[in-house]
Amino acid sequence: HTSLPLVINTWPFKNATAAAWRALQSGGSVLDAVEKGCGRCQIEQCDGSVGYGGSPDESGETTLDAMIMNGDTMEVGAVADLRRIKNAIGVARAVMEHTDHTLLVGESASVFAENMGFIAEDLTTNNSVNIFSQWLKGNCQPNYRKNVFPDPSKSCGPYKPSATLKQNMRAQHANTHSHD
Amino acid sequence: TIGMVALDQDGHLAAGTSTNGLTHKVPGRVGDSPIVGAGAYADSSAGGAAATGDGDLMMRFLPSYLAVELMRAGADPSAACKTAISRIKRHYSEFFGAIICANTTGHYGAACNKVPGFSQFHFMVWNSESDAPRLKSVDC
Repeated sequence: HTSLPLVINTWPFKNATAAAWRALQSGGSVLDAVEKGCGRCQIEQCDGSVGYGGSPDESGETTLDAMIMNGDTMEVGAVADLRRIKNAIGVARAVMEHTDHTLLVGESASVFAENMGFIAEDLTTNNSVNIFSQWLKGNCQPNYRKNVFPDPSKSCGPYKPSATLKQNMRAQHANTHSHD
Repeated sequence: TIGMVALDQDGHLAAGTSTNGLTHKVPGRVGDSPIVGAGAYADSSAGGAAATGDGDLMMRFLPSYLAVELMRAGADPSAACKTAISRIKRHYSEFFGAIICANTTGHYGAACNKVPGFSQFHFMVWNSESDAPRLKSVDC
């Protein structure tokens, strides 16, 4: 396994691997390769866990997290809970190249992105709306709430903290279809 | 979630991630993907790694950083990946997660935590040994 260059990525996202490889072959940097590779998955919504229209939160909204790291300079750019901007990895690179920060989050990160020229658009799709409405119909199961009432294992919120804190076994929700 | 590490002919290395996170998360929740050292880490003098899975748990252990530091200390990428996973498994035996690792000479490896329904982790590799991306898998 010593034959450079190398592109390796999680999950069988083949088109992302190819996009990164092509970026290297056409003279791009390794940063270009990572941006193109991850960016391909954002466009293709790889297995629903990357990009717009997937993994809606409790209010039905899709939010994006991304980071990019330069192994030569240890420069990093990252965004979290990014709203209304599809190209999260592109915004992460803009954080690295146009600020001295590392991580920008939430609504303000989206404002930064728009200032940097990224287009604001709705990240919901019929698919994410359908996932959300099915979840509401199923009494909001599964969810990530605990020690609140009403009983989160049986009903939707809004929730209030319960006076007693129980140390239950941690619910296991992440799986091959819902992960970071 | 996609996590990626790229290494060119001259040894320049970069890593990155992109994700829309866990489904039905509490609004405002951020996973491990954008956290340096958790979702991914890159150091051209040691290697790169990227993790995927239950970010709420994995971010607490900085698995990508750990894997790179183990490779800096001489561990091969597979061993580095396995150690990063086992560190988390020690505390959360049923956690869902996997990691990919690559060192500065283009060696690579992966590891995952075996839980019901997840006994093999698939990842993609492209290097100069082939003229197309290759699907790889590792048993958890």
